[in-house]
Amino acid sequence: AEDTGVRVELAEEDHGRKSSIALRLWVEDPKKLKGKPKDNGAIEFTFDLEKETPDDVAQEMIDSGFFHESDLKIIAKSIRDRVALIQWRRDRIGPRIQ
Amino acid sequence: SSFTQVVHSAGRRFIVSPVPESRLKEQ
Repeated sequence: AEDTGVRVELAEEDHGRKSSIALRLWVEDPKKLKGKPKDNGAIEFTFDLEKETPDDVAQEMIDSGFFHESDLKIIAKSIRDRVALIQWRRDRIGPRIQ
Repeated sequence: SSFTQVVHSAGRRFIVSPVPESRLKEQ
């Protein structure tokens, strides 16, 4: 995945069984964003792999004032790339504890 | 504590905490 300057990581161990997981997002390189982020903290949130889309979360982060509207795409892409990796890993490994 | 919580109108909670220095790229 291309480096967007925004880092999204798992905020908890993923055992591959729950549809919702905790993720943590923070801006590693603010110069890559169009707008100025509200602060440089890490934002932790829960994401439902089955029911939600990265764009939903990105829009809610903008509504909540964390990022500027013009950064919607880059925030959504950063979340999408991490979610794709989690899904790929789950498809390969499956639920670890049967 | 240095954690702040923001709840979006759709109900999602965002918990903001400081990023460990080690994780921030050199500015």
